[in-house]
Amino acid sequence: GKWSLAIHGGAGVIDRGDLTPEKEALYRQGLNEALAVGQAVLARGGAAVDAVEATVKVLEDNPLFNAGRGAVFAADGKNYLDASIMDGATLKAGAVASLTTTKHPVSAARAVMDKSRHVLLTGQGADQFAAEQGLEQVDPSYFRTEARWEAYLKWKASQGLSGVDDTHKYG
Amino acid sequence: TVGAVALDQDGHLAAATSTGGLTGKMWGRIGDSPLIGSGTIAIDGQCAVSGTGTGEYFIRQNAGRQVCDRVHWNDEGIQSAADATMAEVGRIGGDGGLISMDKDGKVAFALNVSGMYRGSVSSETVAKTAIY
Repeated sequence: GKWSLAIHGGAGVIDRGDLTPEKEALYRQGLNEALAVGQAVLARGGAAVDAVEATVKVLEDNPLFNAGRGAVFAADGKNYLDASIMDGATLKAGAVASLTTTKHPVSAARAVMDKSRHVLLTGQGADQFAAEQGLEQVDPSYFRTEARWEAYLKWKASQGLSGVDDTHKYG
Repeated sequence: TVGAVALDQDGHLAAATSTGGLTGKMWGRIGDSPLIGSGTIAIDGQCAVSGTGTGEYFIRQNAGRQVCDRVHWNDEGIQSAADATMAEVGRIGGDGGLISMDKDGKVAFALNVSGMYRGSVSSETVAKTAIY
C-alpha cells in the first residue's frame, strides 16, 4: 500500500556560514532518525496518527530541535512546551500548552485526544493529566541545554537596547 | 518547533506539532503549535499540515486550515495552497514555514525564510532531507 511521511525541525534565518558541516550533518542525522521511525510504522501498515506521534517523539528527544529536550527558554528563564495532534480519519484532536514536566508533549496531546473529552489542556492541569495517564514525568531541568540557555542570556542582554526587534517578544 | 504529517496505507492523514515556543516569550504566551487549525490540522480527503514560525501570524491566518480550504474549496494543488498560505502569513509580517500533504500523500514544503529543517520519505521515494 501507498504511504507517505514529511517532517520539519523548525524554520528560520539559517545562514550557510553559521552552520558548520559537522553541525549540518547532525541535523540531517536527526531528521533521518525521525523519518526512519515514522517509516517503520507506516511500512508495516500502522496508522498515520501513530506514525506522526512516534516521529515527533524522536525529534523531541533530540536536543538540536526546539521541542522537548532542547526547547528554548521563556522570558522567566523556564521551558514551556506546547504540542498538538490530529487524526484526519476521525477529526479527533488533542493539544497541550505550557507543560513543564511531561517528557513527550506530543504524547500528552495524544492522551488528551484519546482519553479525555477535551481538545486543549494547559499548564499544571495538563501535566497532571499526562501523569495520570502514565506518561513519563521529568524534572524541568531535563529540557535545559547549554546552547538554549546561552541563547536566552543573549536575548536577555539585548533587551532595552536600541534597534532590537521586539516582534517576537510580544507577537 | 518540530512536526510531522503522514498518510497511511488505509488512506488516512494525520499531523502533529511540538514546540518550546520563542526564546524570551512572555509568560502565558501560546503560539500556533497547540492550536488545531492554525499550526496543526489533518482532514482525510483534504490535507495535513504542520507549521513553524512566528505563531501569532499563523494564528491570524489560520494557516493550517487555510491550506486545506484552498485545496478543498478552490481545487488548488497542495504546493500552490502551501505557497499561497505562506505568502499570506508573510504579507502580515510573519515568517517561518510549513509542511503539508494532500490526500494522496504528495508533499509540499513552503517557507519564507532562508531555511527549514525538513525531510520526507514514502513508499515510492527514498528518505531525503533539506535545510536551505
